[in-house]
Amino acid sequence: SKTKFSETFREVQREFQSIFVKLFGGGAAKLHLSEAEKAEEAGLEISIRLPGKRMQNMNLLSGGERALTAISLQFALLRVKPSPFCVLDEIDATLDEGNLGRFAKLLSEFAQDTQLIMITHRLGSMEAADILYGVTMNRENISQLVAVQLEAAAAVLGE
Amino acid sequence: SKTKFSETFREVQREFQSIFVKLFGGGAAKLHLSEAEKAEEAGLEISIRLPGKRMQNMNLLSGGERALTAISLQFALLRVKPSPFCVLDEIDATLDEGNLGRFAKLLSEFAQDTQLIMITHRLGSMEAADILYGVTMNRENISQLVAVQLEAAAAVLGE
Amino acid sequence: MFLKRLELHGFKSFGKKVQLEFERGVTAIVGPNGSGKSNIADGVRWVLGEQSARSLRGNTMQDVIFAGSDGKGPLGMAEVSLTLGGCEKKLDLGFDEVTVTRRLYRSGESQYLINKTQCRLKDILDLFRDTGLGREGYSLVGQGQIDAILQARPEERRLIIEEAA
Amino acid sequence: MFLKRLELHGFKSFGKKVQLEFERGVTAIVGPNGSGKSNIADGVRWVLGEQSARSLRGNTMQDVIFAGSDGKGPLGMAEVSLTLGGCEKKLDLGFDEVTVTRRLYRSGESQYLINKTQCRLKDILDLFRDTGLGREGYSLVGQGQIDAILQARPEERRLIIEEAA
Ligand SMILES: Nc1ncnc2c1ncn2[C@@H]1O[C@H](COP(=O)(O)OP(=O)(O)OP(=O)(O)O)[C@@H](O)[C@H]1O
Ligand SMILES: Nc1ncnc2c1ncn2[C@@H]1O[C@H](COP(=O)(O)OP(=O)(O)OP(=O)(O)O)[C@@H](O)[C@H]1O
Ligand SMILES: [Mg+2]
Ligand SMILES: [Mg+2]
Repeated sequence: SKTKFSETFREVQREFQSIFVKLFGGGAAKLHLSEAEKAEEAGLEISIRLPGKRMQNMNLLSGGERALTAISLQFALLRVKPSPFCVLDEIDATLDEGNLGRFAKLLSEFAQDTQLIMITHRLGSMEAADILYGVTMNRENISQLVAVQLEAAAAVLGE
Repeated sequence: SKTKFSETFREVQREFQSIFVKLFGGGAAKLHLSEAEKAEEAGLEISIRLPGKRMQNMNLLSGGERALTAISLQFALLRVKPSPFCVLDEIDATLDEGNLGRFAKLLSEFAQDTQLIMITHRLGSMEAADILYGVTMNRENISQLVAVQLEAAAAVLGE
Repeated sequence: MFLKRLELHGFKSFGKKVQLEFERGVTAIVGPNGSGKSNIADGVRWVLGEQSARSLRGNTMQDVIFAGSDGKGPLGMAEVSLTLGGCEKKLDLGFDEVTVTRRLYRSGESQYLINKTQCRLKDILDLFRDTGLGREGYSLVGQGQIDAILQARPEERRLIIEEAA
Repeated sequence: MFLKRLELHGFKSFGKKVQLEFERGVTAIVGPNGSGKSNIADGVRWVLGEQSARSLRGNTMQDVIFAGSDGKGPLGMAEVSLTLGGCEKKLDLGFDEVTVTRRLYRSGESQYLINKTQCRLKDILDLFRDTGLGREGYSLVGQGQIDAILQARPEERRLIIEEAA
């Protein structure tokens, strides 16, 4: 229905703005619906302003800035309509250490309401986890689970 | 001409096999030309076998395995036909520490003949570099160059 | 409703049975390239009813059956079981714990089970229809797919909000 | 032939002139997200004659001109200069050191220079035609593009070998 959509849209808009500012440490983010004759042709437009920079064409964003913007929208959706669990495969791959730290903080916030399963190579995300599962290839070249200690993982990552 | 092509193809084939085995620490890699009526329809097919695993459909490869296979082919081309310089933007992003170490070794080999400019977030690649350039946003939000010490970079990366 | 357990046997690189137990909060899955992490994500996607071999990185659906390695011969069947707890209010089933199982044989024959009772693929899809489970870009984000939401056409993005509403 | 120097002024996030000196071997460019690293790669691509605004992440070519920040107003022109050494045998010019410069004004007017002499874009493209410089998937690999060679159709891949031959 049209009112349920507007309501959901406004909530996602609010959460997107708030999560974006948390992850980027500033700036602003807006969602708006484009005008269209038919409802199915209306589009969801995204416009953002990075801290200290001017509003710009989204394409000019860097790899890490794109990922963080996408994560903001993704998590806004998850906050408005929680899923029983989420599987996120290496979504933190392109974040620098500063952004990764703010992202890890956000994970801890979300962990209260949603079970998050994060496949990751990043120590920052591992530190935010409640449980760590290690996967390796055994001698027969079959996947196996191994116990992982954070200190050992840090060592393997050379950190 | 047809003979120049066959000659180049054989050299790339040889280099691809040898670089692949160096990067993966084993396995095998083959390039072959598919049959076609017209020369322009012939395709370059890639088939690989990862160490300890069976020959498989290339799509089943993991993110890091795909990147390392692509890097093997890319560098095979660069060895057969060197470019004066190459700019490589975060090609090591999905490699685990083990693969990154072998990749960094390969960089040092190539540095003799080709100038490689590597944009990277990875300490392993930084350690293989002869020169380090740091880029940051200054207070006016303009890009500036900063001097980088490897130890300082390692600290920022939390390593 | 929450995820309790995932079992993979003969699915992709899981030539021997592997079982993951889940708790509330954040679970991190870590390991070297090619060890099987994304294969676990594929297992979740598959058992929830994924019908496209391509989105599981295969050419045909049989590509998900363990093909053998240097150490072990190929298997004839792939099986994944996913167990959810706290289902009583959320799913239309009257059980608090629900296990869905999917099997595929080399012949192409498939089996689907809910709490050990055979059913059709359709029953599994209907079971999870309003939960958002298994939906790419929402409860599942594949490797390299995080910015798909930015690459999507504005109309597609609006649909994501509609489905959430 | 080797890269000696790159200068960027008013190009993308380089609101103030920046100069990079290059030596033989491996140069690593590092820094936080959004600091300007890929913009440097874009600068190289642009000065070598890139004609597609899309492959520089822009909608129009003017998107490469510094648009201003909180600390500084927009600029009216973007300029990148690339200097190569050891050119005598490799390039058809009779100089050992060659500098190519490209400028773009907000009006859309462009200027191209080889060793400070005005020329056309075509002259820059012809100069580097057989060197392989500036070619994506060969001497330039953009962010996220490393596995493009695997995604390409087999016929496209064969063309890469042909161009090398
Ligand atoms: N049917 C199959 N039988 C045996 N092995 C398989 C099968 N399908 C996939 N594999 C293997 O699984 C491996 C890929 O696993 P996966 O994608 O889970 O790796 P990953 O841990 O996510 O690695 P990365 O960190 O690089 O993303 C490949 O080496 C592939 O050969
Ligand atoms: N014309 C322009 N004027 C001002 N700033 C610009 C312009 N074009 C791009 N930018 C800015 O440059 C930044 C992107 O820089 P770049 O892509 O080089 O980052 P990066 O260092 O490669 O980061 P990452 O590590 O995330 O890939 C964006 O914040 C964008 O706003
Ligand atoms: Mg993976
Ligand atoms: Mg970049």
